[in-house]
Amino acid sequence: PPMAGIVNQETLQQRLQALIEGARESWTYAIFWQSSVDVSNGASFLAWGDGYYKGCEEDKRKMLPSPATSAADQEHRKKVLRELNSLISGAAVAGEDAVDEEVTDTEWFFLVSMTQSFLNGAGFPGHVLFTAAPAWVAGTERLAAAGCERVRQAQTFGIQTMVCVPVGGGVVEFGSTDLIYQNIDIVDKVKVLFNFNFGGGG
Amino acid sequence: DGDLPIARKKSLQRFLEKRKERCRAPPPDAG
Repeated sequence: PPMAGIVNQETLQQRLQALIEGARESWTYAIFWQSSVDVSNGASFLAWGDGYYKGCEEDKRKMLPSPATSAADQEHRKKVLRELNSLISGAAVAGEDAVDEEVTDTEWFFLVSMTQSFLNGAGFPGHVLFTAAPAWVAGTERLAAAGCERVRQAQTFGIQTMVCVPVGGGVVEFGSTDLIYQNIDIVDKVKVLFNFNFGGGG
Repeated sequence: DGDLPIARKKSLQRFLEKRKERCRAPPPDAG
């Protein structure tokens, strides 16, 4: 199993934000999948460590209903968000917590991601953990034809580019609704930002 | 919410708060 390190949770969010906000390209989100070991069977897996959601142009036009999402889908998404709001605030949903704005596809994909985990070798992040090599998928057709369910799912929510990079203590994933071709700069930036994951962190 | 892992809860909390702020902000073409 990968070296189980103590990931510096404190600076994780800032590093994810620095990765996305400091990039030349327009990335929609970034997630740190944290490596763990299932004590019951010794299997190593990846689970949600933290995430940074920047959003995209679609979020800014959110007053206009997205043609792809049915009214029923939207109602379901809003209901889930209301429940999450009350779960977090620990109180019944007040006016301020009501969810009126449309929940965009990429917001929904980011939320759904929080519920996911991947066995070593399984799924896009699990595959990258296993191979210990970065993976870059760009283009709607490529995402739609990918062998990983998570990549195909991302495409249905409007993601056109998905990248996973193995780092100390897990895998960093980031994606965009834009078509962004592979470039080494951002992969190197991930390694700089995240490979001091253990202990102090950078 | 006791069984919501802390990492997910923190991320969810941050996401929901940022979303509220974004939704309060005037639309980009509000001039």
